[in-house]
Order: sequence, then structure tokens, then C-alpha cells
Amino acid sequence: AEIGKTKLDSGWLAARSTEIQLTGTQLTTTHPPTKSTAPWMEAAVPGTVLGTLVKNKVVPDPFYGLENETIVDIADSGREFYTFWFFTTFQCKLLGEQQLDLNFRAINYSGELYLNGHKKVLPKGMFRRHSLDVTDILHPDGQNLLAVLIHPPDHPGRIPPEGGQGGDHEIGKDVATQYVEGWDWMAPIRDRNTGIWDEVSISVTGPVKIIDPHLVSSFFDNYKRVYLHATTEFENRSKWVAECSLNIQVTTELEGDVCLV
Amino acid sequence: EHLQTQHMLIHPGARVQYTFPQLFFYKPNLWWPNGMGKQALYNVQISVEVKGYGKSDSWSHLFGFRKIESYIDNATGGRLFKVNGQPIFIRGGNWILSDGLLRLSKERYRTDIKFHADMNLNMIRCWAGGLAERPEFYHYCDIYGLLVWQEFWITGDVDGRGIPVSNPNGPLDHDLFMLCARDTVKLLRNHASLALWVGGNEQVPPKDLNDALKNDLKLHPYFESSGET
Repeated sequence: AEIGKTKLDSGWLAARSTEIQLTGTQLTTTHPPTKSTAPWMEAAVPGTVLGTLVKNKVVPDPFYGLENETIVDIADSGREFYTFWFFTTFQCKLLGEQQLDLNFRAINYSGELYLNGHKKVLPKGMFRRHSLDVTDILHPDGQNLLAVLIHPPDHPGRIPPEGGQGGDHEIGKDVATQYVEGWDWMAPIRDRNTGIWDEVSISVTGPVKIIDPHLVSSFFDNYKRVYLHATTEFENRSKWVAECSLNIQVTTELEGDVCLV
Repeated sequence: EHLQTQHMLIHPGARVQYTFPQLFFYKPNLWWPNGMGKQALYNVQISVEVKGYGKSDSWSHLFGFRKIESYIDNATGGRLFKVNGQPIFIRGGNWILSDGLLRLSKERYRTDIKFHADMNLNMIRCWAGGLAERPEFYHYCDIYGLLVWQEFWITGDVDGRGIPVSNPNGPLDHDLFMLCARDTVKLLRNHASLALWVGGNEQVPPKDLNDALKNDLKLHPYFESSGET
């Protein structure tokens, strides 16, 4: 596998959890779903449950006319109605000391994932990244099955008849967007934006991984003398001491294709 | 002078923090907000090679050299901004999010943000009831020179000043709030356009959260001296 990041943004399927009797382990081992097996449907990932339902015309687009009134609100349906499975497959065959991370840049609001029958938890919170080392649970033949069960926010709240800014404000008990209960400029979002709403990717590294570099510049002599400070974390995930060469390189594009290194 | 290699040993299973020796630049092209100059961006690449293995990982980011300062002006009570030592009159727009169902895309971000630049604005304020905006949003704000005022997830209406009054102490799990805030800062902190973190909309976050945010986000003392001759 080539070092670097690959986005998983196609070939996703989705289904309402209450309509699936299989477990995550079965979905990712003996009974993987296909697009043609109801109630599975093509999913929009990144995206939300409602985004997928609108894409498949299971519900009308809430932003036209009074269509939003025809979509059942989570307060009336219950959280399980908008608790959805998302499923996909990806090809990855590691070499030697290579490692693989499965990255979710953001989900809403919590979840569990199953990869080739192994379960991992995606803890609560709409604004946090999840990066899981899945090196040891990849399929030997390289074809990997991934199922993610996503749960709505814990406190989806109920929209009072008079509406209002943020409905009954229950959503404020969670760490999530607050407009989803409706505001003066926005109708309530029926699933409170439950889903895998940001980028999903896999990243292949060697034994040592770079984590969250921080770049800072400092200025002196009226911006003539400038320094770039770079701090980063490294993690050695191998079983032996890693002798590393760390490189930092700064280039800027001059006119045309000429680069200054 | 802009290429540097360092050597380091990392023990099995260890996670270490490392700071490169600072890189010197003489009169680099500075990043300026829309209407004040060019948005010069440099491609910073960090890579690690392991002896006996080869290239292990790499990372890159478009970085802008700029210094953004802001402070409350006692005469007006308003917040004054300076960029690279030059005062700037802020012409800002309110931003909630691209799409209510979070159908986000680079194309939509580029179009929306270029629209703000074409309207001759130089700041976008991300409202607390919406999102911590995404790296693609900030990328185009870097490109088009829109400074970003990013609020955390506390609004007056929902957290203590609405009708009915609710959640006066904010979200139930303060540790989770701070975990999300810290991870969001790490996700976005290298963008030239990021000008100001704000606790919330029309509301000060609960004291423990506000103190923690102020503590985590204060300028590192090492950089206080920056700017002297």
C-alpha cells in the first residue's frame, strides 16, 4: 500500500437500524449487504441520515414549501428511528511494518464501528476527530468490510408549537450544533444532523506517524526577519527503536511553474 | 535555507513531541487580508524517514506568514484588529453554514467564500449555533483573504439567556466540550485566515469552560517578544 491518505467517499450504503436484524459482526463477515438488498440504499457520506433519505427520495427536500412538516421529527419518532447503519468496503494490503489508521474527521453524535467482525467505539461529540489504528484487524486478502452504527445526539429535544430560537433548548445539553432545533432563519432539522457528516479516510504510514503539526511564525525588524517554528508529535508504533530523519521543507510558487525551495 | 533535516531516535510504542530548530526567512512574502495585499502562501512539508525502512509518513500545509493582533479599544469598547502591524477596518459577514443538512463541498465553499471577497468583505464570523467550520472552509478563506472569527458552541438563546431560560451551565459534559474544543483547535490552528476564537454568541461560556478556553488559547510566552527589533 502507498504511504498517504485515501478518502472513503463512495460506495457507501445505509439502512435504518430498526430494519436490520443482523449484528455488526455479521454485516462485516458472513452477511455483507449489497445495494440491491432492501432496505439498504445508496448513502451520502460525508453526509447526514436526512441527507441520504432526501438523496434517495424517501422523504421530500425539507427546504421546499412546507415539505419539512411532512418529515417526522425525532422527538415524535424516537432516536432509534434516525439511528442508521452505514456500510462500505475498501481495499488495502499492507507491507511489512506498514500501519493503517481509519479516520473520521467528525460524526454526529456517537457510534460503534465494525471492521471485518471486530468492534470499536466512536465516543460522543460532534466536533472531535476519531483516528483508529486498525492494522491488526485488516482482512488478509485485502478486501475489508466496514459497518458504522451512528446514534443521534443524546438530547434531540422537542420543538414547541411556537417554534422559537433553538426549540426547547435540550440540544444545548450536548456538544453539537444548536440550530438543528430550528431558529428564526431555519426550520428544525428532523434528524438533528445525525450521521457521518465529515470526511472518512484511511491513512497508510510506516512505523512512525506524524501527528498534528503546529506552525507558528514570529516577526522581528519590522517583518524583515521572520522565523517559522514547527512542533509536531511523532509516534513509533513498531516494536523496535526507530532511527528517524525528520525533514521540513518550505516552498513557494513564484511566477508560473518556478518554485523557490 | 528552507530545507532542514534532523535526526532522532524514537523508542518502541513511544509518542514524542518535537520542535524543529526555527527556520529563518528574510523578508518573506506576507499574507494579507482581502483588500490589503496578496495572500502569499508557502507549502510547508514535514516528512519522516526511518532507517532500514524508508519514508514513513508525510504532512503538508499551505502556510501564510502574518501577524494578527486584536484588542478592545477603550475609547469605543470595540475590538480593533491589526494585521502585520497595520490597522484594518473590519468589513465582516455573518456565516452560519453552507447547508442545513450539512451537504458540504469544496466547490460550494469556494463559491461562497469568493463571493464574500468579491463583496469586498475581509472577515467572516462563524456563528456559535452552527459549526466549527471545516478545513476546506478555512483553505478558501486563506486563498481569498477572509479573516475568520470562529465561535465555540455556546449561544445566548440556548445557554442561559433564552426563553425559556435553559442550560445556564452550558452542556452537561464539560470535559467533552473541552475535548472537542481542543481537537478543533488542533484541526484548524495552522490556517492563516484564523483570526479570533470566541467563546460563544451573545453569551459568555460557563466560568470553568471560559477559563479553560482562555488558558489553552493564550499566546505562548515564547512568542510574546515577537516584533521587537
